[in-house]
Amino acid sequence: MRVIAVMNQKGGVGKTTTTANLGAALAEAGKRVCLIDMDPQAHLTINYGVEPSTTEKSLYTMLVEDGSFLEAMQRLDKRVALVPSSIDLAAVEVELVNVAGRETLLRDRLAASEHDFDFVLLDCPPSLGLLTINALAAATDVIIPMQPHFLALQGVGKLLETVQLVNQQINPQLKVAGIALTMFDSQTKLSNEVVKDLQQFIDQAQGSDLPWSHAVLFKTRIRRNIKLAESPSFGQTILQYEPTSNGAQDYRALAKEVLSLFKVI
Amino acid sequence: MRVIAVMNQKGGVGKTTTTANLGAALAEAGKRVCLIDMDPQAHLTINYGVEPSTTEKSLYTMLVEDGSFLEAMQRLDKRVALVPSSIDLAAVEVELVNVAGRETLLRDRLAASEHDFDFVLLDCPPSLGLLTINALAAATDVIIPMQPHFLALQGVGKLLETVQLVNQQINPQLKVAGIALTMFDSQTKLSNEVVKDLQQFIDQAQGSDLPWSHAVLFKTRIRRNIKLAESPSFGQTILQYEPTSNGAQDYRALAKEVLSLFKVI
Ligand SMILES: Nc1ncnc2c1ncn2[C@@H]1O[C@H](COP(=O)(O)OP(=O)(O)OP(=O)(O)O)[C@@H](O)[C@H]1O
Ligand SMILES: Nc1ncnc2c1ncn2[C@@H]1O[C@H](COP(=O)(O)OP(=O)(O)OP(=O)(O)O)[C@@H](O)[C@H]1O
Ligand SMILES: [Mg+2]
Ligand SMILES: [Mg+2]
Repeated sequence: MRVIAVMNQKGGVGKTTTTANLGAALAEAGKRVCLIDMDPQAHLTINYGVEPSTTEKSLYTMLVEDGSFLEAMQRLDKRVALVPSSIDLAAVEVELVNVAGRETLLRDRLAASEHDFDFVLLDCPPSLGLLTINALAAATDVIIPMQPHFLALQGVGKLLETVQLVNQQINPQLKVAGIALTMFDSQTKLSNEVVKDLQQFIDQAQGSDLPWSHAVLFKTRIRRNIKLAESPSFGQTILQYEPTSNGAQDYRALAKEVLSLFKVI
Repeated sequence: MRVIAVMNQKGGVGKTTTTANLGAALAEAGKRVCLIDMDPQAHLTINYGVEPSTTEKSLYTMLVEDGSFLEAMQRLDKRVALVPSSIDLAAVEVELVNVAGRETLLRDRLAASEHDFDFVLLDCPPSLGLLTINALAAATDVIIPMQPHFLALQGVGKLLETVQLVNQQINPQLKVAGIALTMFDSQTKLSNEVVKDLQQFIDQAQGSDLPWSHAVLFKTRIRRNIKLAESPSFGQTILQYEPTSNGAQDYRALAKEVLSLFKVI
């Protein structure tokens, strides 16, 4: 089983859109997928048509009230389950500031339940706070969605520093599987420059013992496609909403790359 | 003097791009502007070509070390000053969790200094945490940049709830000046639907005693323009980098609307 943290402290880079649609594409390819909404904004939860404020069991009950993973999970589909977020999560960092073991609550809850998912995907909030740290502590792999922009590049150093910290102090199996370029506009010089910079950075890490030494820059670029922004308003993934769109094609292609990367195709 | 919090807990909606370029356009129009980078990511600081980690005085020294506003400020231009962010800011929420008066530290520091700016713009992080609360507690007005997408609409309720909370408990002069639509693509049905929803929402609040009863939906749409994403890589605003671009035109137009809204044109 792979536990994948979909993370980037930069806002609005497609973390939620990637978790929702990569998850759907992995399930379409026959894998059993559990999605966990780690963000108090609850956009992943909304994307799947689940009402965040009225769900009783959620990531909050799991992390703060010692609730079980299986209880918090809602089955959405034959191969897709979801642990929804809740508004209460917003205060969790402050609520847990003095609780021992607060960084590994998610890991403990996942370990305490018998379950048979092929993939667990964790949609992280735009920050490097306690919720993201819990995701990194529980994950086997990290996928980093990124917009091919200059400001996006600025955050990568800090992001990888955090991954390294968690790898060294809490979770030695944590590694970066890859970077997925989102909202991609191949026409612009800026996108191509950012791609070059990223590829160079990844190549230089090869052979080192850094947790991103085997990271790839996914060949699939998720192109800008308004259908991806529309589908959450119908409580659907892109595969349900517009199965022939560029958005659907791109996320299926990304799923194929992810499956071959983990050699489970 | 107007203190404007540029806020939205949703990530990547153009808060930093708006603070940087609206600020530059207000200065170009003759106003004295101070920009304050409230985000540990320090993207506003980078956008103006200032190196965040090496600056000694920053928002951190102002809020946590009782430093003065005038000391933390760097003069960038005849009419533009900046209080840079610093990496230390990332831990501030946890560091100050038990400090009395932690929500009004910024307000206190601004009040303690003699200064003669026409506008102070506060670039907020993508969260409703302590740094954003400090901005709201110190502000006279809020400008909300928003992408005309469905998920963006989902956050507005929570955002306004927070504004109302701060207005009632800490800062009775806080009000929402307006919503600025960013990364706007007029071609899409989704943008037009979101515009309709927002306009309706704003109209319904008219005549109430809510802090957004006089809010406007700015007529200026900031169009998607790759030049806006390129300019930070040169440490420049769009007015310096590409003064004739759509991005420059749109932010000058937004500045004009802001000035007429505050009747200081
Ligand atoms: N490829 C795409 N084409 C068009 N719109 C997109 C694409 N990917 C995401 N979006 C839209 O852009 C906005 C930001 O995406 P999303 O919410 O997935 O980012 P995020 O990284 O999860 O944001 P946050 O940091 O707030 O959690 C959303 O409105 C989403 O619907
Ligand atoms: N109108 C625009 N056209 C093209 N690119 C834009 C536009 N506005 C912003 N961008 C780019 O989109 C990305 C997100 O914008 P920005 O960083 O200003 O958002 P933000 O709300 O401050 O994000 P965060 O939530 O991370 O603080 C940046 O790379 C920026 O350069
Ligand atoms: Mg998200
Ligand atoms: Mg920003």
